[in-house]
Amino acid sequence: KELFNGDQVLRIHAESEDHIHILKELDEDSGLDFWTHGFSTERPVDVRVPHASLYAVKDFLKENNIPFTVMINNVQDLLDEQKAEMVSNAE
Amino acid sequence: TERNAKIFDFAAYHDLDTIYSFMDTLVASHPNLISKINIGNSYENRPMYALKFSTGGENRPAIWIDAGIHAREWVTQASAVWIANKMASDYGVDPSVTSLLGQMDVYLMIVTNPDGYSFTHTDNRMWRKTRSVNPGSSCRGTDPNRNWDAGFGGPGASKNPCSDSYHGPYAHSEVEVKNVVDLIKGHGNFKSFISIHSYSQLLMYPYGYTCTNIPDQSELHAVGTAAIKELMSLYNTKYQVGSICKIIYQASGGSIDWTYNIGIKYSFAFELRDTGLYGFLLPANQIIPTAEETWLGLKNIMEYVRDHPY
Repeated sequence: KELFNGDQVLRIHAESEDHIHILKELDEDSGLDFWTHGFSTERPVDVRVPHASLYAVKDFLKENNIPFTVMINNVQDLLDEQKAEMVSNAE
Repeated sequence: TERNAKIFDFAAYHDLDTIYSFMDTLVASHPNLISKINIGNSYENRPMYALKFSTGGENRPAIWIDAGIHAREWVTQASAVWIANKMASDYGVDPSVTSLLGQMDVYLMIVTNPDGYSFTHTDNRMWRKTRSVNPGSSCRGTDPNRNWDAGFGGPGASKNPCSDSYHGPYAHSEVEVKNVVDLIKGHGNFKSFISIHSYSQLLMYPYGYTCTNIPDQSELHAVGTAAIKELMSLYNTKYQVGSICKIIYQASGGSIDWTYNIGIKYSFAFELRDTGLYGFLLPANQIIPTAEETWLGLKNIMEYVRDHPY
């Protein structure tokens, strides 16, 4: 079973075309899990970042002054909650 | 096992077997309205079922609705379960639904990617694709919404089998896609094709593979705008309307581009809610509100399709 301990989902808010250009370096094949797609200044993009890449990605965003928030602090915690809820519902 | 549709827990996520047994229960409760069509099997040989809502006639004009083509978008399969029950119980009660089903058939596919959905329950909750083996790669699966013969292999899809948006070796390579394609082409009288995804609160129409406007852009935009007005009236969940390419990004090989190109004018894709901070992990207590608001938007589109034969 795939576990996601320490993975976080970051909500990235591109504010300029420069930001969009820079973010395209974070492309799909870099092991990041894009939950929503399409970098734009209108809508944020949500990305699940594996724990191992978390600091590098956050540093990258900070270095480029690209605002982001932590949408989900620990993906596994939420998964565990969902699983527990399913088990109790089934009972 | 849930004994009948009345006591089924719609406010919970269920595994594939439970959803499939719910389908049998619903068919058994409405034998003159609903039948379960096996449109073929998945890559791992699971049956693929569509619920056909029909009050008779031969090859009537029809509406297709699918959910869960991306396995991890659990609120879509769960909403489709609730919508199936709603449509069944509203027939004969709600004049609009009764009129719709008096003239048209509705095909509702609750789990369009059964292998992927099963895998999200057993191995990887974040799985999105099919589970087909990619020769020469250790990575499995193709993005079933990049595998349709519409701008196939173009921008917004990856040629890397390890990518979540891998388009597959060729158009319709995925048996899950081919099964739907064959049903749609074999039937030949679908007037609307609606694919339900999550999340972003969007109602989209073609194209995704190009940002060129479709010939029917203004009509579909108006239909979408009216539909989200109905949807938003319930819980004020904010939606946007637009073409896939303009509202999200250029994404080739998508289902509604293919259906539009073969002449199914009223082709739409929903991206259901997360209005908060859960993404694909939307809590189960939001299933019913999501399904209720989605039903209002869907019903509005289906009424328009009913009243605008072509």
